Amino acid sequence: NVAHGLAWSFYVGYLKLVLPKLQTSIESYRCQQKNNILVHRDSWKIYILVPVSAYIPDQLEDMDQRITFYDNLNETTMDRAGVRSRVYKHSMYAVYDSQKRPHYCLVEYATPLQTLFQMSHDSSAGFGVEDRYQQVLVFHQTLKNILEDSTECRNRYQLILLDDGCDQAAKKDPHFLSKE
Amino acid sequence: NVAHGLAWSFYVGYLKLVLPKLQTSIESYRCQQKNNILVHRDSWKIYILVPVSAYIPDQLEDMDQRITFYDNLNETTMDRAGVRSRVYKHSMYAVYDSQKRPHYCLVEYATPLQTLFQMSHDSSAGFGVEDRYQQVLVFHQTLKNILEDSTECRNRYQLILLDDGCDQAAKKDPHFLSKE
Ligand SMILES: Nc1nc(=O)c2ncn([C@@H]3O[C@@H]4COP(=O)(O)O[C@H]5[C@@H](O)[C@H](n6cnc7c(N)ncnc76)O[C@@H]5COP(=O)(O)O[C@@H]3[C@@H]4O)c2[nH]1
Repeated sequence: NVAHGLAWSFYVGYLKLVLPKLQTSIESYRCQQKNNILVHRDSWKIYILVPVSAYIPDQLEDMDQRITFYDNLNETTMDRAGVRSRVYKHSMYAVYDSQKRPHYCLVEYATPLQTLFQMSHDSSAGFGVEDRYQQVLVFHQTLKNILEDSTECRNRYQLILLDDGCDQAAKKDPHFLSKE
Repeated sequence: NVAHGLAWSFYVGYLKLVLPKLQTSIESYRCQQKNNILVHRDSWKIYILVPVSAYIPDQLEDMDQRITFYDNLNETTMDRAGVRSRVYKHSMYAVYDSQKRPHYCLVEYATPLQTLFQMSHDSSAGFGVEDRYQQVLVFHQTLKNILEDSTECRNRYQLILLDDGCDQAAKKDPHFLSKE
């Protein structure tokens, strides 16, 4: 079951490693920058976007003009599987609400969905477009269950299932985020 | 099928992106360093270790004293799924042969196997230790097939299936590499 394994990979190889360090990264960033970004602790989490289309652009701005890149948090490095000092970082975005006020938050797409998308377009993968929608839901549910059982990741993430075709989904996201 | 998805993920999300850039990274490294490392073009590839135990240490030296970290190639960065300038890098190692001569090469473990290993130890993953050996072989075969069909990755990798329990497998690897 492809989506099941990809959800585990996303947790084991990434979220389990980076979410426990998130608070420290944010505190050291705020200490250096001395700005009004990420003031409230309830925004100290990564918003993880899970679009049901599995279509993952590499730049968030491509999906919505109300969201713009602001800055990266400081990098953390770890020795991983023979790669010395492999780098992990998160990007912060300004999300503009209907009154054009910016709300700052850490957002990224669930990268493993790019694998589902590409597999559904490669006949040798044995995985079709009709399987893909179902697999995105399996990915979301599996990841949700793993994270809810993970004490070290508590309160450091928010999974957002974008339940629509690409265009409408992106419009929902700033709306959702700007409510925070 | 978990291993099938992880092999596709390793290709789509990593090897397909980094292997085509490998020659350029090595050329620019050699240009800056002006040393005798990676002189021969047939060593311009990543040796990807696939241990059947799926046990992946984060440092290669933990598995064998005849291999030591030498340097990292220059980093490459790419915007990926909302993470701006995500960093990719490879590590170079000195592998000492029976006459204690160093042979330099790019080596890393197949990172997705860490997911297989951890899943087999977490009862909620629905995946046991007895499945794991079979899944490593599926991973290796699937990845082999994908890479053989990939023109952009040709000659830039060598898959090494370490066909034994951890200790003996690691001793085979320098032996293999030191023959190159
Ligand atoms: N050796 C190595 N060096 C790398 O830089 C690298 N980047 C990815 N991979 C492996 O390729 C495959 C595809 O990667 P993808 O990004 O789709 O999924 C990744 C991605 O969704 C997330 N992740 C891991 N590292 C990062 C990171 N630095 N930034 C954001 N997300 C990350 O967690 C998943 C699993 O990661 P790994 O378990 O390390 O192995 C991956 C995976 O098997 C790498 N392998």
